[in-house]
Amino acid sequence: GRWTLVIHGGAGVIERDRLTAQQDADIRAALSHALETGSAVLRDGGSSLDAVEAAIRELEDDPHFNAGRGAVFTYDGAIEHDASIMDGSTRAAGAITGTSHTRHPVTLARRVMENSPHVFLRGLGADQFSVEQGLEQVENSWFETEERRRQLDEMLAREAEGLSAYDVDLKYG
Amino acid sequence: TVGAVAVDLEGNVAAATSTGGLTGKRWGRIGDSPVIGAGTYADNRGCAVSATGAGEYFIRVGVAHEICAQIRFRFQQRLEEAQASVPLDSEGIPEYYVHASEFGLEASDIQEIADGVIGEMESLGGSGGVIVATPWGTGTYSFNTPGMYRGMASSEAGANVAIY
Repeated sequence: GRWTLVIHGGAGVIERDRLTAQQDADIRAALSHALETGSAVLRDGGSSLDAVEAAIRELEDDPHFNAGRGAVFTYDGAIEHDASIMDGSTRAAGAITGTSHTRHPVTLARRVMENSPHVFLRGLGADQFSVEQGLEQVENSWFETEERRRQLDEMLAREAEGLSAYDVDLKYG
Repeated sequence: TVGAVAVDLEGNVAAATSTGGLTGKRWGRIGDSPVIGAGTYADNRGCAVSATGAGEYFIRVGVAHEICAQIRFRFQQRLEEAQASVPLDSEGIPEYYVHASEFGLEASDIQEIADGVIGEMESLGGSGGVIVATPWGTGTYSFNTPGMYRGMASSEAGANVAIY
C-alpha cells in the first residue's frame, strides 16, 4: 500500500515578492508541521479521514491562514466559519456554514457526518449542534487577528471608492 | 482557506476544507468550501479533491465532483478498452486503488483532468486551484493564481512545501 497527503493553505498574499522572509518562513513551517501531523497518522496505518482532519485542525489554529483563528472578518466585523469533510470509502459527507464559536470547524463538519442524519448545517443551528456534541467552544473574538481587521478596514475604505468586496478580497486568498 | 486530501494504506481517500470565506462577506454569502461537490469531494472510484479560490465559480462548475467524475470515467474507459474488470476484494469491494495504474491511468492523466477542469472554471472568469489525491496514491495540484501555498507528503517521495 501507499499513502499520500496533499494540503493547501491560502495565506493572504497574492505573490511571493510581497512576503517578508519571516512571513514566508513562518507559513512554510506551519504547513510543514501540519503535513507531518497528517503524515504520521497515515504512516502509522491510520485512516485518510483522520489524517485530513488532523492536518486541518493545525492550520485552523494557525493565525496565518484564513480558517479557524486568523479567519477573515464579515462585513459586520464578526468571524464566521465554513468547513466540510468527505469519506471516499462510503461517500458520507458533513458540512457546516456560518458558525461562530467552534474552535475547530472541520471537526464539527465531521460530527455532522458521523453523528447526525444530515449533511449540511448552518449558523445558529450548527453552533447548537456543536455544543451538544461537546466540541470546544471559544468566544468569537478568539479568532480575531489584527491583520484581518486591517484587511476589513481596507476593504471597507476601498468599497467606498467604488470597488466591490469581491474585487478587493481576491488578494487575500 | 485551507484543505487536505489523502489516501491511506487501505486505498481509501478523504477530503476536507475549512475557511473563513470572503473578507467583508454580506447577506449570508457562502462560497464553495462547505459545498460538497464544489469545494470538497471524495469517492474511492475516482479521487479526493479540496479547492480554494473564487467560490462562486467553483460552485457553478462543480469543480471537485467534476474532477472526480472525469477520473472515474476515464478509468472505466481504460478498463473497457482492455476488456477487463476491476477485481473485487474479499468483501466484494472493487480494488480501484490497486489496479488503476495497471490499466494505464497515470499521474499525467490526473494532471490533465485537473488542469482541464480548472481551465474551464477560469474560462468563466474564476481563479483558484485544487489539490487531488487518488486511491492509487497519486497526489497533485492545479492552480491558476499565485500566492497559493501547498505541501505534499507520501510514503514514496517524502515531504515538501512550496508556493505557487
